[in-house]
Amino acid sequence: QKRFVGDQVLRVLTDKEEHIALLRELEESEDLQLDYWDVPSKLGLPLDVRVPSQSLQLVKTFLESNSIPYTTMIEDVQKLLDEEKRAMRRARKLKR
Amino acid sequence: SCSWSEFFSFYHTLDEIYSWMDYLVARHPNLVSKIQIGESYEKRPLYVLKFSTGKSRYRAIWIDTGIHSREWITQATGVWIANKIATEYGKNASLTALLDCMDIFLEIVANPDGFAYTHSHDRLWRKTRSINPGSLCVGVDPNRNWGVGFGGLGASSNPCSQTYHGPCPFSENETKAIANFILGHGNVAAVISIHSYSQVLMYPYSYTSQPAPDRQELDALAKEAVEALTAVHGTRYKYGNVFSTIYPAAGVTIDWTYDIGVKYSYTFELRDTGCYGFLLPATQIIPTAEETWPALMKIMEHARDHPY
Repeated sequence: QKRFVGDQVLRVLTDKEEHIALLRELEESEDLQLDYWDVPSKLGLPLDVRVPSQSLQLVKTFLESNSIPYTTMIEDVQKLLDEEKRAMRRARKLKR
Repeated sequence: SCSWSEFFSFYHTLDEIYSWMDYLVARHPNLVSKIQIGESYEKRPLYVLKFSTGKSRYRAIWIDTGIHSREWITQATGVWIANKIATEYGKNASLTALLDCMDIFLEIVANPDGFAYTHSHDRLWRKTRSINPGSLCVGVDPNRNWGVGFGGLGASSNPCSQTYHGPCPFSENETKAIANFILGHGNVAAVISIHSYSQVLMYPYSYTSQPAPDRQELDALAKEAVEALTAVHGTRYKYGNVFSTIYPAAGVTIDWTYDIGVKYSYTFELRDTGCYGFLLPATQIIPTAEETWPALMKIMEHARDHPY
């Protein structure tokens, strides 16, 4: 199964039209393999992006150099998935 | 040995959900039946639970969950809702009155290939699993594949995009089966397509900024439904048309259903509460389902009481 170790989900706050344009530009960069959990379209709506670990530094630098505010919503995607798997295993034991 | 509250508070695989559907039918044979409306690209059955008290063809409500496979809270909520409908009939006066004159069709796993793939290969898979000729990228966004405004704003022509609209409208078995079913039924009064995670309740349109002709009524009902939802656990929702509330999106379910005449066409985006996105912990399944239920009931009751 695909692993997401070190991947983060960044919550990007768009308060200027130019931010949206920049985020669309970023989305086009296929090398970064970003997974936009929403479409960058409206001012004031937070935009969550899953960033693979190998692209994190580039993306964060891009956001900071363009003064686009963001927070880290999920520190490590794989940790949440591991917990989810553990919960499903517990459920199976209960079912048996 | 597992109590039902425990069962509903965990995420389950496709096989487990399909088995549970058989169990529900067996427990409530006079109310619930399972019908197959087609098969997925990878030949999995597309099952719908039919809740019906009548022999004749009543007006109907269609509900689907999980057309985007990674939104696990929606399939889990679908399971809870199915159980709620089955167990509340005869106890809840409003639901009983509803089922005495309408049928409810519930498709819990609207994208079974994608859902199975989220369990076996990639937890964050969103699309269908159809092969795109000429591209290494797999899958079509089944919520951009409907025959309205196809290929317009908010849909991508790039097969590698998460919002790829597909080669033509209804290219995907998963969307075509629903469309065929609704058209074939001919008496569907409400369609509720359930997604996650932005906490909004929306109505048409998505592909145009033009207001839907029934905008005022749809908006007032959305407000009422959201108030009922928030009253349960205090979860905050927005509501409005898709175009202005979140983003333009062409080729989506509820625009198509609205344009073929299903006036009460709504789409939910259930929880996140701002921390987990698609990775909502299983502890939030029951609260999410509990708060969604009264909002669903508001829409279903309105459809029952306002035939058109």
